[in-house]
Formats: sequence, C-alpha cells, structure tokens
Amino acid sequence: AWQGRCIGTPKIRLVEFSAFMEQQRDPESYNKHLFVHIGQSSPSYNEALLESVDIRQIYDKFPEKKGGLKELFEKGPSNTFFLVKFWADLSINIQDEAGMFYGVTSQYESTENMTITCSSKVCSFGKQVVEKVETEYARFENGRFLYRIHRSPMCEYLINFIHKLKQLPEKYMMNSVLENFTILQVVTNRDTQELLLCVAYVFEVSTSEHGAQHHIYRLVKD
Amino acid sequence: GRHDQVPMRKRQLPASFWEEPRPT
Repeated sequence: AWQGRCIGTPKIRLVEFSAFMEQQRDPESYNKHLFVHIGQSSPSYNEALLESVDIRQIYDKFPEKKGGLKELFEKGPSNTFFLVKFWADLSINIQDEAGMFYGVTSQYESTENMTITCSSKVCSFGKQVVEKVETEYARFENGRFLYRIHRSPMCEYLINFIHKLKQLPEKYMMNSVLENFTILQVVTNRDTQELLLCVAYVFEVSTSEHGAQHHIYRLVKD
Repeated sequence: GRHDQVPMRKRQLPASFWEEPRPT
C-alpha cells in the first residue's frame, strides 16, 4: 500500500526522518524538540496517492551543474525522485546551549541486502554549501533489511542557520530566507552505484501549534 | 543568476504546496 503513497520504490523506502535538538537536563531527563519529522507510518489503500510536481519547477533550487538534479533525473530511474515540503517547527526558545545535541535520524527499509550511501547536500540559492556522505549496512529484522542512520550530528552550518533564522522577528522573514534554503538527499547502492532514492527538501516555518508538518510529492517531468 | 529567480509562489506547484497540513 505504501507504493505511491510515501517516499519509496519497490526496492527501498524511507521509514523515518527527523531533525531534532535534544538537551540533557540531568542524567534521567531529556528535552527533545523535532524541527522536522516524517514518521513511521504505514499508509493504507484508503489514503490518496502522492501528488506530483514537475521537477523543472525546482531545478534552480538545487545544484544544476555536473551531478545536479537535472542530470540525476535524466539518468533515472524516474520513480526514485521525491519532493518534501516541510513546515518546520521553530517554536522553541534556545537560551542555554549547555548539553545541547543537534541531530538527524533516518531509517530506510528494503527487500534486498545492500550497502547504501546517503549523500545530504545543503544548498543556498541552489548552490551546495555542505555535503555529508554516510555509508550504512543492512540489518535483517522482521523479514526485511533495515538501514538506520541514528543520531547523526547536525553540521555547524545547519546549527548556525537555525540560530540565525530564530533571530528573525517575523515568520514571513524566516520564510523568505527559507525560500533559498534546500536540502538534497541521494541514496545509492554503494556497490552498484544504482540510484535508489533522491529526495529534494524545501521549507517553510510551521504556523501550527502541533509541531512540524509535511507534504510529499513525486517529482516528474510531464 | 540568484537575483532573477522566479518566486516560488509564481511557479506551477500544486495548491497543497501552500497549505500546511492539519495534524490528524
């Protein structure tokens, strides 16, 4: 049921993604705040299929030169391309940085035993500013292969970016900055170099009192 | 160039792109 309803292909799917900050108050208590989150949901057949977005509408928000989004899409396979619009939850006061941890956790599952490489590129005005590349090995659990990138430390650039964003007095100003801030994640099979997933992330600030929200789209070329 | 970008609001994107989902 999840095919066409979440980020995935017959080979692999994203099960969970979250970017968070966590502060240890004392040995037994933590405060955790989720900036963005895609949960461990199992969509049913009742749920609507993902809407699609023409990838050409967002090319310039991501690297355009060699190895850029256009080149990736031309190489395919085209069913591996997704767009996530996040409404990030920035409703938190960061007063004391002591014991603060900024991290990203993501989890994928597949039917095949692979070693995956995950590249995450942070882009400003479509230009890559930092890239993190992680390699993850499969763990067999409940009849499928799991890949968990657990509590990967957020880079300094992102932490500073969040701090600067928080200093802006109005949400429309934050959204105006976020219009030129994007993240591109590319998951490949390390051994075959096959593209498994390519997820483009764009952002706005959440106005909800219920935390981060998101919409997922398929990227297509009509 | 970065200064002549078309604003996202003026691009062909689904209506839902501008509608923050309500938590269920």
